[in-house]
Amino acid sequence: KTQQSTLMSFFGTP
Amino acid sequence: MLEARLLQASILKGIVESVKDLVREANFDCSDSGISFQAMDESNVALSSFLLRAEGFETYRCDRNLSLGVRFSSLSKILKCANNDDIVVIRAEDDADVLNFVFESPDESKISEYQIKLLDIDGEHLSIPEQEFDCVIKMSSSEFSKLCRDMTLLGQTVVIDAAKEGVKFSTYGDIGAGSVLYKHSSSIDDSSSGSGGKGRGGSGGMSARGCSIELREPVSLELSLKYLNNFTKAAPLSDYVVISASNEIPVMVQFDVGDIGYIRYYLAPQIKD
Repeated sequence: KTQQSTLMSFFGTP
Repeated sequence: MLEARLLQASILKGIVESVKDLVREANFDCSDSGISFQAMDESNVALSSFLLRAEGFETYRCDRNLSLGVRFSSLSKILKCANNDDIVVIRAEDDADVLNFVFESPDESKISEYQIKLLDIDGEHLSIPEQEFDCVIKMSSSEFSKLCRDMTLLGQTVVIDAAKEGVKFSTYGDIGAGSVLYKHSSSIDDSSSGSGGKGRGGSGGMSARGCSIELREPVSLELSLKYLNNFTKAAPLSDYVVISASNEIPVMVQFDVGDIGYIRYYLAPQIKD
């Protein structure tokens, strides 16, 4: 079973 | 001020159509190098971006950097008024609260003018690290559209398994399971064979169902089909799509738009609970 991750956990906000 | 003249309205129409279901509103960042945009969908799962280089326009002038807040549904409505082969002139004064569009028929017999109101949008730019991907897959964009459509008939996510032999897309759901394997085809990877002449990134020689795979490491990644299907709305803009992936990081899906630029999407992967 998998769940959707979000981009925030990979890309930072400057 | 900004004044940009684009020979084919279809390019702008296509870009807006391929983003408007993912992003409600965003800033268009205009500089002397071109017009760019980056925004996430509301659930922060997918990021859409595009670049239109200044050199790709017939004429382009941008005196100082402008950030134009645009609602995509409004832009889409205005662009529906343009014919595909119209010439489009985009114009904005410095500190203006409207964006002006002029559509000229190719024979100059009809000139339409429209404007949309601009919005104040707090732009939140994500910083995306420059990265080398372990796997780069290039295939025809129409084949990619069909693949995503077909997978969606069965499941909600697709697993991409890229290995030396080829790349396998697989899915499963209530009614069953399915998979499609593309073997690496050299027909679109002949840039090193000395044939020369063809520009880099061209689609020359790519067969309709061919798929080229550059692989440094095997990659296995599970992705939401809902978003991938949204990305395929950019397929009419480009003959081919490039999917760049590494394990456990967002995938990058890019459609080159002629010589003018690209539309690029990032999609966060499915991760194990």
